[in-house]
Amino acid sequence: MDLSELEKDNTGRSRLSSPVPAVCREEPCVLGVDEAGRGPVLGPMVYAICYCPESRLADLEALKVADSKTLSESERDRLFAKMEEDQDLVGWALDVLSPNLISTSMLGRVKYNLNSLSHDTATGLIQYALDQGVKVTQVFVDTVGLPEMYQKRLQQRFPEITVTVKAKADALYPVVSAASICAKVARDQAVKSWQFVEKLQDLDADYGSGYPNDPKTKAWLRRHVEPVFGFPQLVRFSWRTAQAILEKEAEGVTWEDSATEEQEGHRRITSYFQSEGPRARAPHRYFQERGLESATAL
Amino acid sequence: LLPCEVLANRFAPVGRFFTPAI
Amino acid sequence: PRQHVFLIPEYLKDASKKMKNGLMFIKLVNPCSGEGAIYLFNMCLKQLFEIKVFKEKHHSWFINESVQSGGLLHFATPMDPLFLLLHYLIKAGKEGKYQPLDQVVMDEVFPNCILLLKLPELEKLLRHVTEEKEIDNKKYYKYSKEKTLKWLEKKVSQTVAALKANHVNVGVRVQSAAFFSSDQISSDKEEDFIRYAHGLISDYIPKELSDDLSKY
Repeated sequence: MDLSELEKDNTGRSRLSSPVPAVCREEPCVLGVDEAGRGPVLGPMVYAICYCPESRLADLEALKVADSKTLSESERDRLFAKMEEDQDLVGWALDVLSPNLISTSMLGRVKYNLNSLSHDTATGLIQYALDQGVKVTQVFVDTVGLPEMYQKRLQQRFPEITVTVKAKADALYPVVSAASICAKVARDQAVKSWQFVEKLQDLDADYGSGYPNDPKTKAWLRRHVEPVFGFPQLVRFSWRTAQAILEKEAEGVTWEDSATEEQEGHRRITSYFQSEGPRARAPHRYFQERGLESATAL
Repeated sequence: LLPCEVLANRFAPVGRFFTPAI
Repeated sequence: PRQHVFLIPEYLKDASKKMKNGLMFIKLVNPCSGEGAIYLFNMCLKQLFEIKVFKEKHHSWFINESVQSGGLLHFATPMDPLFLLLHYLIKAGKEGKYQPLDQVVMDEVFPNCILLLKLPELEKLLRHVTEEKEIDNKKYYKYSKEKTLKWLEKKVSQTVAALKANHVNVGVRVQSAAFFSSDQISSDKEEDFIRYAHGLISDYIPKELSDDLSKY
């Protein structure tokens, strides 16, 4: 899989896709959606779609794209290669959401949580397939959050398509499992070949699976925490695991809108009337309008 | 000039981590 | 160590190279409030600078490979030292007699005020605000309110000219200086400029003198 675009800039989101098999523009197609890397505290989260003509579902099944969770990394790579070979059987597309995009979405002033990010990304990929002219008639999605609400939203968005949102959809529908394989192959490769924008001296890529409970991952996080900058951008700052380490190891930071501002005790109403002794004359408005005051200490 | 207050006066690997951008 | 970020005139840079302690931060009196304030003294050219600080919450600096909390930005601007000398002359003037300068410019709270005695052309400066007498080749000075008001009036006129030249918004509405249309200036009356300039100068003189100047 060519992730060179991602390696150029891994701080946003990047989209990769296969050519659209001609047959998918003529025949009704089934499309599966799944994601990889939802849980880890580091690395990107990858959303993938895979679509193939209804008439060829048996061939896809024959590829043995069983429940991708049961496949090893090398088996996934082999299967992905076969799907790439069989260009007139399946098409795929994926969105790589960088850890930086995830963190800045979740920690932004206006919170954009992971479920919304996931739903919007899945919707965007389905729309992408339609824009490419794929004749999608059915969509199967592995659920994120409440299946009913998610199903309802997708069905409203794509009224002419039959949408099925189900937990464990990757074990039930081969086209979802194929999407899951695409997503996992992309994520594994992105993590393995991660280009650190931070010129880390003692770079070691020994961060394990990236899951919060993986001791290797936890050790790596502790080794690479920087008191002022936190972590390299491989890490999802919005994850509890990361925040816990920052709270312990990193310097405090205050922002204009940081919560402490609100918590500050409200002054007693009487304090507004008590004169605070001879009030020093305020600086002339020329200075006040420019936020300038005399320096009384260095 | 940062839009936040880092409550410390200390060494910081600015060159490594901070890539100014508009 | 704490680090400070300063905006200072370019020519001061070599002052600190030319001689050790070429530039000194000293605490002197704020002639308006009587409290202490930080000044910068250029020992080479014997020039005084006032220090203003831009202070806004939730800022910090990256300075090379370090972070500095606070994010304060200091400005050093040349200041007429006569405002500081005036503070001492007015104080001494209350005794109503002529005195040698080194007995006037003394301050146990801000001992560095004696640096003011090193200023070039001091006598010329003092003539703006004092009557002087010479006895046995020694000069004695007494504060003169009339001369001072005349001197301050010149300051106000210079400031009015500078306000116009710099399109400073002196309109009575307190607005951020950033939002105003240039035709606003023409509508600002001469009186607004004089009032504004008087207010600005009054940041550098005692309240009582500010009131006298206002009447004057």
